[in-house]
Amino acid sequence: SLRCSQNSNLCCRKDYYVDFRDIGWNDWIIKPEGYQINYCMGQCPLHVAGSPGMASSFHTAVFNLVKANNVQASGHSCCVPTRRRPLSILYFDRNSNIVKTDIPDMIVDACGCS
Amino acid sequence: AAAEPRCPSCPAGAERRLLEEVAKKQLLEKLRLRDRPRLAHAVPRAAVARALRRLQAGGVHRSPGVTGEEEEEQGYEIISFAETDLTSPSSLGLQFQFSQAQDQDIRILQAQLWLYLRVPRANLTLRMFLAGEGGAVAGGNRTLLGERRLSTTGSGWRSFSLLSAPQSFLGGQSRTLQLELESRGDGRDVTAQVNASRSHQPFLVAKVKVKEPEHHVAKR
Repeated sequence: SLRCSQNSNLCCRKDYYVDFRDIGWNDWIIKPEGYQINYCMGQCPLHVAGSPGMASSFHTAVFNLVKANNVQASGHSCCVPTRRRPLSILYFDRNSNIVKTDIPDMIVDACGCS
Repeated sequence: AAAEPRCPSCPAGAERRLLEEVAKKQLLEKLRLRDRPRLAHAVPRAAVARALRRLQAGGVHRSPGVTGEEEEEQGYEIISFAETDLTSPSSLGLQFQFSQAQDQDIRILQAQLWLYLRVPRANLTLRMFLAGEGGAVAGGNRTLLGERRLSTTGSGWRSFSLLSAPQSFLGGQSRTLQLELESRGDGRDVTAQVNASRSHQPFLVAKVKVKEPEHHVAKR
């Protein structure tokens, strides 16, 4: 999966780190100090439909369908998260209890074209 | 928005603020919180550090993410510090406050009470009761959770399993445990033996799984 850079407008993963001190939440979130709120952005022209981040066989299948059916740009493929991971977090609840849990699917690791 | 002079490669101010708002919304939604918690009272850092060590030492498995048959359940590990109620010298009340929503289906996998005890002589018996609703401990309105013969003297942290507590133990908003230390009439009472000062606050460590009643996992 591509990481976004200045000179590409193809589907890629844009990284952004939120520091809990910057949003004033470090008083109730004990760990971690912040987290990656990455997101997907960029174009998905037809010749890359179903590409990076998905199984290459999926890309081939989609590409063959496009060729076989001479699909114009009627539909279009979207730049979406294709792999995410959990965020382990330790925080105080409103009764000053300490709670630890893993939030599933919280951090976008890879993007790809649907 | 005015460009951020301090960090040329940072996204412009507006994007930064938008992402921070998205992060706040995403965290509250995933933690099922309506708003960020405002702490009722600060917890001493030493007490937090000690409790976290107990949480780790308890052979804690990592609270699972979403896997297999546990898809419908979210794992939590909770440390709750007790407010002590010293009303009666012969017994010590420990009040715990929980914030689970009523409609959540909670399964307790492990629950331990940690007390800092000073045991003057061997073979004292400590009994633990669960008070009835509203913390009432009068008469029969309480449930014996267990008793332990304290065979060794001296001071230190000791843990007591609460697994005999009913599954609803963490479900209520507030729960009171009552400790009674058998004393052979020499007037020494439990409050003299349990150090419930701020620095040695009794605490409870629990591992639970929570199933959201309307929790639908999108099957892909």
